[in-house]
Amino acid sequence: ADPCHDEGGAPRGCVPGLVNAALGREVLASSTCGRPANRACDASDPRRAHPATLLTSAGGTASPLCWRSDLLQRAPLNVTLTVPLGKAFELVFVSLRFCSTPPASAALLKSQDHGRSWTPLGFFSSHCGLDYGRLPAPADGPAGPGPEALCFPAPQTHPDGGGLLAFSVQDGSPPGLDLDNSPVLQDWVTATDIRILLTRPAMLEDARDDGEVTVPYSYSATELQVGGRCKCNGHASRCLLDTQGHLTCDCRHGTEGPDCSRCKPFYCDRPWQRATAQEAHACLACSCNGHARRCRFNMELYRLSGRRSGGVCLNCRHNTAGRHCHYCREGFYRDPGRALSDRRACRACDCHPVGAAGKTCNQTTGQCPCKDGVTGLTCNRCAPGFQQSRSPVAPCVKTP
Amino acid sequence: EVMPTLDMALFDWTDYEDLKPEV
Repeated sequence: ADPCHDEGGAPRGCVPGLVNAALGREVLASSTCGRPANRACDASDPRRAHPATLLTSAGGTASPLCWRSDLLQRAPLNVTLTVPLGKAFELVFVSLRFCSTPPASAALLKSQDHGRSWTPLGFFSSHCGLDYGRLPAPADGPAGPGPEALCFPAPQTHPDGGGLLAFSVQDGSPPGLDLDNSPVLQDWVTATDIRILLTRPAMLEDARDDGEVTVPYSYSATELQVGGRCKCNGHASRCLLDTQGHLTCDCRHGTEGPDCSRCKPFYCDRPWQRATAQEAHACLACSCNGHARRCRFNMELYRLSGRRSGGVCLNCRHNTAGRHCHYCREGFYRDPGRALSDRRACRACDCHPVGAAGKTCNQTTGQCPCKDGVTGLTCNRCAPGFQQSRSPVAPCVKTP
Repeated sequence: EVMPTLDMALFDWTDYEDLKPEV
């Protein structure tokens, strides 16, 4: 079964499955223990190392191996974890499991431009005003019409000493928004990279006034999950690695690009649109009767057609012309015995150089314009009652 | 009645050299 087409072959909206987009991705940690080595951590010894790769490797959960930051003794106490997802994903949730006491404050950010700029998705703190200058998140979601980064309580410490930072995209979005029909929600859930800022250790409550932590502290975590769907705008049901090893949508519906966010070159009979559950909005191939390989979209023609067709064929071949290569170019006429899509659908007029008054024939009948007294499709004979003269200007004269 | 095709050899191009088609 093809998720992107129904049983009759008609296109329908399709989306890749929900995956952990962070799985197997490299995590960039601003601080990792073991360089230089100490009693608890040695980056050069695999048995005693705690690299950031442990955050996104598919390790067992019974006895997790944990990433660990360097010991933090004085400000700044920030540690950043960054996960490039490789391409745009539509987020559903983000979670990070801590192996030791979770931080007292953290921020979750996303990038939509592969790390060039960042916007917050949420904050986590028991002192939202102090840490982030924000009010605690209202119980019923954001007050505004669109999604926004709210400040949620800091992760609780579990009985085993760890904790879980968990964020769902619904947490920052007002109820009732529908992904298919809400561009702001589509923007809100789209991310190419995820960044978690661990900004205040839980023990900072004990810190001295100069910012020095009384007990050396390190963040420790495992299992960073970024739940989401590869973003294909409703035009693919899966993402694959391309020849360069980049994750990219397996685009259908005449679309292309890493996110299926544009129409393929010949599929520009109407503007690109994201597919919805109700409508596939497939890109349509231009109608060029097989005589052109390229076309361009013309918005004016699209509007004039009642938003049905805006494609204009380029470089019509086989002596055809017109927006759809649907008629013959000057000097050629339609051969009624051949289909319009036939390479030889247009025949040369072949107007007689003396008998015809011009080189352009009727594009439908092939009739050349004949001089007085001349007849025939190509004007190559004198009409009945006329005979050939010696003058090329008046080749046929009345028979005396 | 089917008339014969125009015979190019019969035309006198003396005064119309510039109109003479290339063969």
